[in-house]
Amino acid sequence: TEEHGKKRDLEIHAMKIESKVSSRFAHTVVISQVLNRANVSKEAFFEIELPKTAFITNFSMTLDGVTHVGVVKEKEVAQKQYQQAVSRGQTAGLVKVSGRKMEKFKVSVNIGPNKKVIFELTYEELLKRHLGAYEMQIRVKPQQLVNHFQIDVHIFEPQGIAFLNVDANFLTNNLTSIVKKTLTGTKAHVSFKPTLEQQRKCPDCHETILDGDFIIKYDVNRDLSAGSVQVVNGYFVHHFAPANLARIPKNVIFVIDHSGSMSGTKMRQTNEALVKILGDMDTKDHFGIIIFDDNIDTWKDTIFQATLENVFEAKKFVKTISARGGTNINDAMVKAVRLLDKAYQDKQLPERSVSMIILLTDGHPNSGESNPTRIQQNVKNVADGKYNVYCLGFGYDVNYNFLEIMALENNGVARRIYEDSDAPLQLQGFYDEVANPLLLDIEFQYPENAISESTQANFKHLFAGSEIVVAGKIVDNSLDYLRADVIAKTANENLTLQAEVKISGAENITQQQQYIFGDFTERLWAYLTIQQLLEKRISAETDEKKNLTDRILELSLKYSFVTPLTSMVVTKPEENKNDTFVADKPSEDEKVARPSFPGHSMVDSD
Amino acid sequence: PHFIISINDRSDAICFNIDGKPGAILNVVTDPSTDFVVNGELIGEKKIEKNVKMNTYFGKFGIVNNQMDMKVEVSTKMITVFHGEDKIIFPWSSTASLTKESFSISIAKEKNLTLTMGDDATFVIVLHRVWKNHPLHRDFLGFYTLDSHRLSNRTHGLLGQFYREVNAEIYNIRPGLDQGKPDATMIVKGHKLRVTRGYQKDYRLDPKRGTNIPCWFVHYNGKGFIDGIPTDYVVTSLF
Repeated sequence: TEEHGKKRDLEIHAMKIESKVSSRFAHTVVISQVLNRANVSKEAFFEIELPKTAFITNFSMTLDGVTHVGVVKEKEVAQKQYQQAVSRGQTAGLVKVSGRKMEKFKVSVNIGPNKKVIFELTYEELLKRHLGAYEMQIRVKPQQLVNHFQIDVHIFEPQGIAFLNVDANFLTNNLTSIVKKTLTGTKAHVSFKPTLEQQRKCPDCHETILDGDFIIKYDVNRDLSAGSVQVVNGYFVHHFAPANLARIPKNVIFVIDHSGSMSGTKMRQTNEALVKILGDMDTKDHFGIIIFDDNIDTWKDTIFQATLENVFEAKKFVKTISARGGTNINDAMVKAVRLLDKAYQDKQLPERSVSMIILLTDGHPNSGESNPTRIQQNVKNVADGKYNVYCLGFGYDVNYNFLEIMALENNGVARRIYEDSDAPLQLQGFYDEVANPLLLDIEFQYPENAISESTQANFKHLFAGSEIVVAGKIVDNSLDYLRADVIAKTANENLTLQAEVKISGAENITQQQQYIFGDFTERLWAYLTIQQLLEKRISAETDEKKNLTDRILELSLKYSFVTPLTSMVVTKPEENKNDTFVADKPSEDEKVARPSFPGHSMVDSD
Repeated sequence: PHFIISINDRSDAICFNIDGKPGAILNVVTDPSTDFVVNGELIGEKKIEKNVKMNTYFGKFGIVNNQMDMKVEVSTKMITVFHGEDKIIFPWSSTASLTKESFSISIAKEKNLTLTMGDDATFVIVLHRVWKNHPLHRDFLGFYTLDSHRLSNRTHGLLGQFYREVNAEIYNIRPGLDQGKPDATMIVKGHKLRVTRGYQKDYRLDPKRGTNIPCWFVHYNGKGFIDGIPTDYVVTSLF
């Protein structure tokens, strides 16, 4: 561990990232062992990037054989300790948003001469099925050669693993063989253990190649059935993403902001993405285009079937959209609803189809109705639950919170589009997620008196490539079988699917595996419940908001999850005193960090 | 495949075999009035043993309901429902039901499929699973008509022609060539036939062992009992 001929003072002796995934629920532990080889105390940093969708559940550091464990506390309580830390001039706020998908967790501690510290961070997440695969992202950035570096991922999926791909952007072709991958039916193991030599960028240098994302993608076997139901320790989890269904036609109104702030790259990228999206539309789909600045303009003022001719005409129109003026979101959205209403009245649209409005904007409403709350109310009133509203916030200055509430209140979701060279791909990627509806009005039914505290069990749509997960508690001790019915509408028919799982049998199977953490269904249930309540809380009224907050807090504390309502307090051992660090979960409505621009070099004290 | 037909107000039954070549598709039911068709494709054993007559079974059924623009293909592997250009594929491992107005299909996991057309007709297709490593036998299907009263008088096909009440007179019961299997004379459809008492299996209630149904067996591919000859029922495609 020499650097430019000198001994490195701080040496990462070992770094191990171990992940156990069972039924899409991932439990990841990162352990880093740092030695101080200097004759004086040194400050060692532990900096890890973890997925935004994950909740930190545990953190500890062991110094001189003494382990200091992080404690999850209610945010307000933690804040008091945080304030003290701030007043002493100590760094606080350990978790920061880092780019699109990751959060950064960072702590530091002083290590005495020739001493070592062991950091251990645990986080959990439910891997979400996205465009037909579950993706697990591990960001690898040790910043120096590591004597013992290891990534170990064990996956257990009772439905059987259909495929498993591993990709690491830092691995050159001749090094891909270091990644060991085994796949046998329901189990998979991915192992990556590069030697010191394999970590070196060049034969005699000390720079490491380990800098980037280690990505595991997989999917499970599926057919047209009620899906997989697992019962462990009194909790059940039901995964549902059937295959072999016909797609349901969709009717989509694109509402495109072409205000002055969109000028330049954003407008060009939007046009480019729209042209591609229009080209990908199924001929059974219908579409309309509304563009807005201060004024509202529509392409031909009606909805058209996506025939080759209509798509060709629309593409020509899209290419002419240029940026100017203010931002009148309210009238554009109301107009979109009216267009769909009229098309239904005129019986232009298929009886069984999904209607949606996709809004793309980069800014705040500043023309027409500019009060965000009133716009949300107006859209909610006119749409009246009939149409899904998806809001894409483009760039850094967007009022994301406003868009998110508007989307959630209308059965949709909001998504950030990051201002970058791949913005057109991000737009298309979002469109692909909602491009192929497969089922409507999906209802999950379980024996009424046998279960309780089920997570959301009714869904408006299921899109191809996604998955619905329902979890709950079993309260009937005498229940031998858990029966699950899924009732939904396909493109042409009504569909009922049924699954039945023997409770004791299911428990035995899991116990036999000796492979995964036993209480994963319970933790998965808690994780999913918290995520859904957090989402509900965004658009809840005051009274409901308080109840939701209380429940989220209760679960977060019980299961030791660092959520937006809790913080992890870490007591940092220092000479003659203890300092407190607080790890918070950043929320999506916080400003996204702007990328640094090349040409501005940054130097810090490190 | 073997066929069992109730006669004389369900007081007795007639049975017969149809020997066909694997791959041949036979028309089982056709109702030109309601535009409803059932065809079945024959499969044989995995291997043909020398000097042994090869048995054939139904391995696939194609059901067409043109009034509903629905087609259903049932094989021993899966059930595919076509609606216009759309299709939905169910594995036999799922318990499911699919309804479109009065038309419904219910699948009982690894057991059977019930197809209902309102109160017009109800059919059951039974899945017979065979040990997958069996040297000779393979999975096959059985087709049962539970109700056909609303199909028209023009209904035909190997089964369909018997949806109208069949009156058969059986007399002169006498010892047959096999002990315990008496022969008799049957007058049906204006023909005088030699029939032999025997049993055939109904697998609706017990798909493994079946239930023995006593019946009068008509020799030579149901000759004289069915209209025409078996090759008259061969069609070119499942749909």
